[in-house]
Amino acid sequence: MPSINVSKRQLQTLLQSDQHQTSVSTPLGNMMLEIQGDLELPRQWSEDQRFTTIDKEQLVRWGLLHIDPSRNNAILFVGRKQRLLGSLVKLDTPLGLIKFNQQDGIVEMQDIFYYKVLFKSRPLPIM
Amino acid sequence: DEIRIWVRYKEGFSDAVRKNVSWSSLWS
Amino acid sequence: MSLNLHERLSIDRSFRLLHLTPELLEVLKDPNSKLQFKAAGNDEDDGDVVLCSREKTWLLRQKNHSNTTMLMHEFTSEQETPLETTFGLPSPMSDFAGFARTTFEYETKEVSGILNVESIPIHNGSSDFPPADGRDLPVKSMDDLLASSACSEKECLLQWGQLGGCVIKGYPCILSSDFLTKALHVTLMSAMAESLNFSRLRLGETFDAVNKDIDQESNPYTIDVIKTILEKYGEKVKDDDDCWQLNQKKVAVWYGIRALKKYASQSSIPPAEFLIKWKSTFPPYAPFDIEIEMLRGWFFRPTGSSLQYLPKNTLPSDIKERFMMLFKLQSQWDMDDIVPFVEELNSKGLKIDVFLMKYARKRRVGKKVIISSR
Repeated sequence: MPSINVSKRQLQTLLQSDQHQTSVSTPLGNMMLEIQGDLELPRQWSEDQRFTTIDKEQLVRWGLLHIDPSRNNAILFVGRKQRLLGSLVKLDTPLGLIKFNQQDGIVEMQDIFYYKVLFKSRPLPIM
Repeated sequence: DEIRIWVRYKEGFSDAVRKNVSWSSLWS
Repeated sequence: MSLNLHERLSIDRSFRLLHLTPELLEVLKDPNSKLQFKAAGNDEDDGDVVLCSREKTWLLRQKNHSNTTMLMHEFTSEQETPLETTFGLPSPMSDFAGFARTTFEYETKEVSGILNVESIPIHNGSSDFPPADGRDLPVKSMDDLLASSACSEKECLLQWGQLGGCVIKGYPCILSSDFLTKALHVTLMSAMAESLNFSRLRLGETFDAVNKDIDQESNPYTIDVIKTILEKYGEKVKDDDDCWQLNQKKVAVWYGIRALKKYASQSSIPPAEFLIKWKSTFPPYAPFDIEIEMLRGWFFRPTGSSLQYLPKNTLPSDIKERFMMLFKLQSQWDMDDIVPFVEELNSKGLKIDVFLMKYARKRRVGKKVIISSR
């Protein structure tokens, strides 16, 4: 019967200081973004200013997120043509972010989300 | 603009399906 | 506040989101605690995955959903990002990169852990256990047992004690019913002979009492066996790891079930006669109080008040068929007599009255509640 311990090494300082997420991103710099729909993005590199390489990772810039912290409102601009309205939402149950590293045979809880940015309305065109 | 960056909206939201988890699905 | 959003071209599929209930959060916050994912069963894909702390077990349930969830991490962009002036917004303050997407979450439901005793041998006290080097024993230690059970350590030890589990030369086994009975009998007699206090039985003293005047070569009542007896028929005294209080009712019920099996299997027996027989099975001068009601769930009354042995494992596991058989054996039941035979099949946890009414008729006769078939 297989079994594996969950490492909480990365979380330790966080848990002991009782710090947790109170806004868009967690104290460890993670964010959870949710869209009611499929987000289509390119998977191939292209010579375009939206494509960059950071620490050997190839990235594509796809959007701009604007948050009004006083009202927890959010606007998400997707590509050049779409605009979504949403909000910062408190999760009913906090979610642990866990990585199952098959190569090293390690399971690690890396962070805890208490909020997510949620977009459930139909995208609007950008005027 | 050949680079497609787009949200295909879904009218509803569903999350009713629940099933038990197998060991192999943790790692796949 | 504005943020640039990016995503990696190659997504990491090794991330999962896990529901953290208040109990799980408490476990995480405790620096001495540990959490472990386990899968029940013997093959890799056989059983369901559970999460165990030292004391509790949670079943994982995958909840799929139809939204796109992106998990993102803040980073510092080396390049100056060209301003998107289209939107008339403040310049972005930072950059986030999506590193994973998920379309499901793992819910966590607290459940009772189940000890996996499938491969544990039954030991009847014979001297040839364990075999040399534990040959042919699939479970070679308590650690093995715990690793193969979808169960926390605390639940494992509790269930192990109740089952009559024993560790002989490091190898887990379960003492047979007959061996348990003999070992219990010898323990009680020896404890009484040495005037030991049933409320404070120490392992060492009890073992010494049992083994006084026994030839050690053929002695099956090792210290491990005595420990099993104390665990099964007693309760650990608070704050004293080596001391048990005998549970007199548990002992009396054990003897009672054996007495029912011996004297009331083939035919029924009047209760007064049974009480005498039951008492006679105890060691002489044993101070245990007995009442027929203690044995509810082990007998039925075929005629009037006489008793006949009825083990649950001979009854159908389908609830309707079980009720049918019970009414065939006895047309009317006192509610308190029938409940122990059916409550294990109340899988939805309904109030017992409501549960009974689904399958039977209930009526009051004086102070009693009588259950009969519909």
